[in-house]
Amino acid sequence: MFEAVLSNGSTLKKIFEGIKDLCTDVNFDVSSEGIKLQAMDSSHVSLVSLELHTDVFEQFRCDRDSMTLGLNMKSVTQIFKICGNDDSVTMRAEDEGETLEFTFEKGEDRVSTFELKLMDIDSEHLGIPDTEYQCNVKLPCSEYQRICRDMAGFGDNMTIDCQKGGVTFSVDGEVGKGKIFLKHQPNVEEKHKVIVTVKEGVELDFALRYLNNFAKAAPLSDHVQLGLNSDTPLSVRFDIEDKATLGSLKFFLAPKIKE
Amino acid sequence: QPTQLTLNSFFTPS
Repeated sequence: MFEAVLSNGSTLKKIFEGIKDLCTDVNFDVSSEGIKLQAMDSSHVSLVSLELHTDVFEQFRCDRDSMTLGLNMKSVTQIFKICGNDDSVTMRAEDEGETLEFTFEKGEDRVSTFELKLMDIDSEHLGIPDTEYQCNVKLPCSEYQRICRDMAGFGDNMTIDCQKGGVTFSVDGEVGKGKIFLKHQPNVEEKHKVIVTVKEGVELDFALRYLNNFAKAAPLSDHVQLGLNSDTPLSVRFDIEDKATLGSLKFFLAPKIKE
Repeated sequence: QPTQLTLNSFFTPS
């Protein structure tokens, strides 16, 4: 049997909101260590990797070595509309069960339950190497969200140029060119901090459509962390409630290359 | 227009 209780149900709601537009069906891989999810978008350009450690849950039980629960994202996000912001969530599945039961509670006054039919999803699992990035940028989620939204008005691609001292986001579209520079700002109020760590400068192009999709996970934490290496996928990481010990929602995006 | 790469050229099936 699998049973997990999360007092802060909105965390799961935010996670599903963050990935629903990238993937239609996903597998929840449950083990005694927690919940993992890996899924690619249909065009194999981006990948979602979720890790929820048991520390994020008030109660966590998985009797088997592992369980795979296939979820349709549209249905899950529909179910989570039932979940109020202060509700706790309990997820429960029998060992050979065909459903995942969600219970949303606020105290004992209001209890809603929904049994979701599980799916058999054939998904390709990719090995993602542990990468040390040449450039790491930690910036407020609100800033990331704003940059991606504003830049999307001018073009399809955004160049991220990370150098010692700061990071430049630029777009070159039909109506003209624009750029936003964020200075390395370690000594300001926590919520405004921008930390740019550079071993070697990196400049890469990415599709704004995907970067904007990732921004939907912004409510999960205060800061987002970008990892860049030359000619490799970008990593966009949201730590759950800004605590890596609880887990993270990571996105990977393949770069675009100039002809 | 730059060419969009896919993740399959970076990550291998595990």
